[in-house]
Amino acid sequence: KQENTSALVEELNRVSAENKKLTEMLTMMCENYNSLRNQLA
Amino acid sequence: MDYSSYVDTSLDLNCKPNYSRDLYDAALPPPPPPPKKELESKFIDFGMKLGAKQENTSALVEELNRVSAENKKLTEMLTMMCENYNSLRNQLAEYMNKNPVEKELSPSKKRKSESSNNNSNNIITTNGNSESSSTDEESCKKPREEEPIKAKVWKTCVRTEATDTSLIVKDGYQWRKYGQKVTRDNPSPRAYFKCSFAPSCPVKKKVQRSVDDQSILVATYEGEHNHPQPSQMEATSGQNRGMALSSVPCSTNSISSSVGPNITLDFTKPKSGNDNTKSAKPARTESPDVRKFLVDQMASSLTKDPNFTAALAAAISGRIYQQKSS
Repeated sequence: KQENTSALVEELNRVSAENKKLTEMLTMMCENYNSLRNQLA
Repeated sequence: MDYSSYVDTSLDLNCKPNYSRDLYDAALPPPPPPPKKELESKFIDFGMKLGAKQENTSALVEELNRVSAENKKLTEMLTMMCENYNSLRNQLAEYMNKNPVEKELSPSKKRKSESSNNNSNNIITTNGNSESSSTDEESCKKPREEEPIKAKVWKTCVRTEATDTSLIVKDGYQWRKYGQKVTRDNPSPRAYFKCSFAPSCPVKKKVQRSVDDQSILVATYEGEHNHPQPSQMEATSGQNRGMALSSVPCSTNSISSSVGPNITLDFTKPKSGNDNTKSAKPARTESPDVRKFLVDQMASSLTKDPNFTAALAAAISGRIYQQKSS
């Protein structure tokens, strides 16, 4: 059970880090999209 | 002997109770081991903390599921965002590609328009009209064909016999009929002729009976003959012997679309001795000496004919008889 818990914690940490990266990428993508749209406008 | 130094009788139990803390604080170092005096109390608390660990694990799993679902949503949003971004970038690329193309095409369009203007100017200067055909053959042919047509248009009116329904005007030239159609403003058909005296003669003729008087043939000529004029004796012979060259205006409408000068000749009215302004040859025949000579010749020929004298006598006697009876 201890191993399972630690594995869960590790998995949670990994997913949280990935979530953070995805949020950063999405933010950057939104900025690029808005910039491109402004160029077209 | 004392064997206590060789055998370790301590249980050395360590329960590591750090899982009850914050789930994200997993990297914290474990607390120091409790002293051996408290082992018994620790054994009592062990069962209680085991149940708490199970609850924490379930919470951890729930948190992991929540973050995973959030991660999935973020991934989907990012995928959609990438698609939109790529689409927008393609649109921008197309727009950027079109602009240079338009900038490049504009000079060529200008060159084309300039060349077309030059061509049209050439056509206008060479042909004298605004037709846009630009092939070499047509540009070579049309000056020969259309310039004379536009150069001169004139109209003649010829009186014919009432029984004559043909659309033939004998004017001394040879004509080839190439068409006939019925116009809207006139019940009688209009015939189209082309001069066949010379193969290259561009003169055309339209013949149609007048709306007001069906016995009058209206002939419209277009162009100038490029060959010497044949004998004019035919013009004053046959059924059109009343034809004379005079400049009296005709009552029919003239062609309004013609560019060249319009000349209207009316051959329907009887000629008078004073109308000798336009034509030279009829003027010579209408001189007083010649007219007197012609009248004398006619009188002598009529008096010499016995049939004419008999018919004249019968007509006069019949006229006198009718006057007496009435």
